[in-house]
Amino acid sequence: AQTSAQLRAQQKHSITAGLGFVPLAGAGGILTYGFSVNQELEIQLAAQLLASAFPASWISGSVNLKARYYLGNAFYLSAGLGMEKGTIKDTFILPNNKVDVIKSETQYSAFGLDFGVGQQWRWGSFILDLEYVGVHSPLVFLNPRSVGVDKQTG
Amino acid sequence: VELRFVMLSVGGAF
Repeated sequence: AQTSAQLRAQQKHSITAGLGFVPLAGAGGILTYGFSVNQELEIQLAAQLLASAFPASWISGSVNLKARYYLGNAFYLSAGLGMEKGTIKDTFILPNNKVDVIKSETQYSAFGLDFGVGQQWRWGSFILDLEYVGVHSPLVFLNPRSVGVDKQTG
Repeated sequence: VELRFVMLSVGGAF
């Protein structure tokens, strides 16, 4: 049987779909195309959707271009650049007046950085990819727009 | 900063 590293050198193209968890109460999905330059280096284009319910309602979609460097047979580090669009919705109940509720909605677009650590195994043409920790950090925000809605209830 | 923990993906290579 061939090792994952040997298969990366032979199979130039890969497509993977994944599901993950976002702390504290979120989840995400990712669709990735990869191009293997050689055993060590892979260039990836990934579309990602992340959503979280806590501490605020938040959803974001991003497209990332990444370089993934394999240190051995399966272990990798990845770094990339991304373009992200997101919406954050939050509700504040004022402590001094329980009938006042402030709702805010922020829409943003941002360029960001993306880092990841994980392992990818290949058996024949099958791929199993486990990214242990991924970080996406928006850095440069473009036209962030905030809408505040002040609601009187009761 | 958005973190994601344990992203499990499956797919194919060609």
